[in-house]
Amino acid sequence: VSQQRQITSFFSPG
Amino acid sequence: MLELRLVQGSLLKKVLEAIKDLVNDANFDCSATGFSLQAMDSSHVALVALLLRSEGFEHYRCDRNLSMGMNLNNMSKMLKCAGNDDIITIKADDGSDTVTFMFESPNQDKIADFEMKLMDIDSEHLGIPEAEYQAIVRMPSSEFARICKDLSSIGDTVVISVTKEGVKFSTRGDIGTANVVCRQNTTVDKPEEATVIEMQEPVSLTFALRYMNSFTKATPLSGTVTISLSSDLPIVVEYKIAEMGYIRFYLAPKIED
Repeated sequence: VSQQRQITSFFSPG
Repeated sequence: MLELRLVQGSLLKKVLEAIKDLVNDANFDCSATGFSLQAMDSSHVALVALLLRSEGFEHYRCDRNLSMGMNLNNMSKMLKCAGNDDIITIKADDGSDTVTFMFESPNQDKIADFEMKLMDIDSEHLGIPEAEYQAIVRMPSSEFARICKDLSSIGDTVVISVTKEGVKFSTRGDIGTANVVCRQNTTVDKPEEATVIEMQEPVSLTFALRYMNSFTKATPLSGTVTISLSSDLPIVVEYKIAEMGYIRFYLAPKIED
């Protein structure tokens, strides 16, 4: 089973 | 005061068609650099970054930086009323809660203006760091779209692997499996028909095909697409917009639990 990661776990606000 | 005149109005129509299904509402930012947008889909799995540089407009007036919140579905409805050959001008007054799209036919015999309500959108701007990618693949955009469409009839996810053999797109589903390998090919009649693979080291990542297929709605904007891959980074699927800028889609990978 693979889990979808989110963009926000790679790029931070700023 | 903002006034942006785009002779090739069809570009803006195509941009909206490329992003309106991925993102519902977004802030368009206008500055001396150009007309830009950064937005995530509602599940924060994909991000789109658009830049239309100021130099690409016939007339570009932006007195101060302005952020305009728009519902992309409504914007698309308005832009669909512009002819493909029309010149499109985007106008807004400082502090106004509306934006006006003006459409001029090429021989100036028809001029239409559509005023759209703006909206307040609370969105955070993400910093996208410069990255060295392990592999960069440039290929015909129509070929990439075809592969994503074909594979999505078999499975829900695609494994994209780059090795020195080429780039492989693989999927599996209830009915079976599929693999498509594209090798580097630069012996073509036109440069946009080439497949060029720059690999620093082999890389293999898994992505949801639903998003990939959504990105391929940008295919009419460019004959080629550039795909950048690195382990533990979102994939970048970039369509260059001739002489104006780009539309880049970022998609977070799926990982094994």
